[in-house]
Amino acid sequence: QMNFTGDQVLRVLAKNEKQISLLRDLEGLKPQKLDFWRGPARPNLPVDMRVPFSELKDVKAFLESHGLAYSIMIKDIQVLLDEERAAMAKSRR
Amino acid sequence: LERSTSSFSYSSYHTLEEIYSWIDNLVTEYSDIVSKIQIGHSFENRSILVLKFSTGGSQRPAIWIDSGIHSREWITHATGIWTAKKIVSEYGKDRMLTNILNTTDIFMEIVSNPDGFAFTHSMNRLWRKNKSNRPGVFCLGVDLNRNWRSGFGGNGSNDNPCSETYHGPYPHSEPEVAAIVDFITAHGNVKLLISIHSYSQMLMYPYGHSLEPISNQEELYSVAKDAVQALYEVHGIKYIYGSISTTLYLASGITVDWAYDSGIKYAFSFELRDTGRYGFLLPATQIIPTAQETWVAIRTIMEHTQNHPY
Repeated sequence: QMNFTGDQVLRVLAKNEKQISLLRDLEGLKPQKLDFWRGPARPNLPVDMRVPFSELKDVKAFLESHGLAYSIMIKDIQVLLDEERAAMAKSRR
Repeated sequence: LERSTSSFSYSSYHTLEEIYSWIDNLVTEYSDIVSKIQIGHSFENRSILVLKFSTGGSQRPAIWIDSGIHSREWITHATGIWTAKKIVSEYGKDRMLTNILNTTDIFMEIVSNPDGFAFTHSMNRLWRKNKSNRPGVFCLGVDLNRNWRSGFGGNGSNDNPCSETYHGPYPHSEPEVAAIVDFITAHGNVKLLISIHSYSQMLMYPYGHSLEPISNQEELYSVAKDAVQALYEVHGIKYIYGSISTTLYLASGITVDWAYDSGIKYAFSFELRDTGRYGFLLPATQIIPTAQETWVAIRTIMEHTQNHPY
């Protein structure tokens, strides 16, 4: 099983088309690193991206330097995955 | 493995083997109304199974519902399973559903991407695509919702095999997509297609590959509005609705665009829950409420389709 310890999902609220375009640029800057769960669409829709632990510092710096407001939707993906597995095992028992 | 559909837990997530075993149990227990059809094999040679709900007749108009085309969207398979059980349980009780099944067949493909789904259990919970690979191509998988002919390769899809929205080498190149295309084309009388995705609470209709409104825009908008309102009344979950390209973003080579271009006027795509906390990792405790609200929306759309034959 791939392990996602420390990976986070950031929820970004882009204010305008310019910020949406910045997020698309970010995807290009980090090929195969960022995993958009909700891709950049339009200003009134949140953008969710899974950021590997190793990329968190860079990505957060990018967002902050461009005034992109974000929150941490999932603080550690592996914690939720472990809970999901435990729930399946419990149900099976 | 569970030996009956009543001991099966509808409020937890299941493996591919458990789901396929449940399908066999469902067909055995409700053989008067549901049967199983194998419409093809996946890239890794897994069976691609479709449930057929029918009370007889031949060449009846039909409704197609698929879930799980993006494998990490586990809530969609779980909702499909609950919905299938609901259909067999409600036939004979729910007057509207009974009327539909007395004149219409319902086809449900619960695991539309079996290889990807198995992979989310074995190696990578966050896998989205199928598992195809081609000589000389380093990355695995095609996005099965970018591989359909309509608008293939256009905006909102990617020609990079390592991208999550890679559209594949050519339209319908993927066996999982080709199986559905062949089945629906051969059937020739599908009147409604619903493709279930997650997440972000949206109900959408064509087009994704173009901003041009479809000719039935007003009607589908109105149906979506009614369905979303009915869904909201169940658990208070708010959806937005509209065409894919105006509600979300341009996305080319997608199921509902192909369906609409193939003459299936009623073509809808759901994006189920999350409400902003769990994304694809929606806790199993939300499976049944999600399925309940989704069923009411699907029922609303089916009723409109039934009342507006074409």
